Amino acid sequence: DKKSCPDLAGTFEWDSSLNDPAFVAAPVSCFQHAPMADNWDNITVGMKVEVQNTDCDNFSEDFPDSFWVATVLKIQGYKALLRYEGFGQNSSKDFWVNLCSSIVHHVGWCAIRGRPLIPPKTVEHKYTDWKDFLVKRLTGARTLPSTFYNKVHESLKSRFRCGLNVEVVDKNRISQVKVATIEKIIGKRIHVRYYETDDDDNGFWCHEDSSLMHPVGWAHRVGHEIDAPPEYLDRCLSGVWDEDDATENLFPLQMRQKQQFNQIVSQLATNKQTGFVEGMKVEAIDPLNLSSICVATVMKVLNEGYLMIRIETYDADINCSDWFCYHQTSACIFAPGFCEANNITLTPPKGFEIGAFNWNAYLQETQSLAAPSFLFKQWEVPNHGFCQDMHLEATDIMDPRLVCVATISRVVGRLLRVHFNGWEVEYDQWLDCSSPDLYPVGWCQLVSHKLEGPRVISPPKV
Amino acid sequence: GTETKARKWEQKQVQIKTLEGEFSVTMWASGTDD
Repeated sequence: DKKSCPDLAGTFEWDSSLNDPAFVAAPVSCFQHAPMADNWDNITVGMKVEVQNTDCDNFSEDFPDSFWVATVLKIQGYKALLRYEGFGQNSSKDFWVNLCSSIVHHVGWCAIRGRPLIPPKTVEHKYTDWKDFLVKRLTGARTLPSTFYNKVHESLKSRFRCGLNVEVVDKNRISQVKVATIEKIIGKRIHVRYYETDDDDNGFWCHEDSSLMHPVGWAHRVGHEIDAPPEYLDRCLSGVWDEDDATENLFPLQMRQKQQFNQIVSQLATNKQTGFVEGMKVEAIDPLNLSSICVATVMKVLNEGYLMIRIETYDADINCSDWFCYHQTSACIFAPGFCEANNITLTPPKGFEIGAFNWNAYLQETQSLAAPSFLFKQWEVPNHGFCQDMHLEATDIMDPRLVCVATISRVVGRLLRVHFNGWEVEYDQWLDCSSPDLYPVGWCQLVSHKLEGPRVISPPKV
Repeated sequence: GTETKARKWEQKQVQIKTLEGEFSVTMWASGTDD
């Protein structure tokens, strides 16, 4: 409710865009981490629902007493275009609604609560007895399961709670993680406050499935740099955790990643192959400029398949503060030649002109090895369902408290180029199709997160 | 096909209440009720 939640003031509403016949939102089932993604294939056009009847005398959102049956005409993300039963071909009162909102229910919901369905004013005189009409319209039709709203509620719950300690990439030094405490959770997006920071530091936001957040003890185990208080480091050594420490069981994706890594290690051993080694060259998404895929070097191989990567676009930092940790199963690192093979502009190392860079010459010149392509995840392309020009809501990774309206501008296998509406292409982001920073249209409204609208450039003042 | 529908969707008797009275209709609801 925007009235009771000041954080939602100015949030963008999709409704006017949804009426554009060319508008296509990415389907909810494409976003595996999104609420109801697993059940969304059962939500179909033609389905009947009971929904608030706003076509009545004295309707006010404060007294939403009247309900009527409506048909789902279109589905875009979580939003559905509904038409009240009895309107036939009359589209004058069609309206968009968030299907997961509390004003939409399965047919039968009102009767269970002893409330009669009230026909909309526009059509109330069309039939003298609505029973015959409704029997004809509803018999054999589909509706939502009676547990739909409970499922929505369940799927919105986070695994985490406020007060838990985690290790999160340090926004001021990306080569290290820093101990932080969860302060707020909105739609499974987690706001943390780093330990020992000024009051004016606004902390960091990431999704609970983000690869930027780790369980307690992670840095110690994999050999990653960490900034933490001495008593925390003692706990890492002893392995005895506080009740407020977020342990590995809360990170199922990272546990799965560990299993995948063990499988890769044994596969490599069977085939007498080696994995990633220091000095190998790769192509990697620049963590500080997600619109670029750059020439990069594996600077260090950590435990459990983690790699420290340096993007070569910048001058090398003497303190290694520009290194960044990617897991070797990450879909954000690629074998040399990936960009060329997919007609993507590769950002060359510092000192090279775009277009003048050649991998073979560079490997020779630097006397280094290209990481072999079988080590990368990029060849596994799931049937993700994303297509160019689909609309969605996406986190601005450079300011991750913001979720913005966006469009998929390119699909390369499992890799998506996400464009922020109204912004220059320099602000685009390459993201994997399974990124937890992408959400269906209507997600912000569902979880009460502000949605940033397209940038509107106002004309210069005369 | 029908077999898939039978597995994924189940028939339900759904109660409807209008100002004229109550009655029931047979509808399909997805198996997520389980």
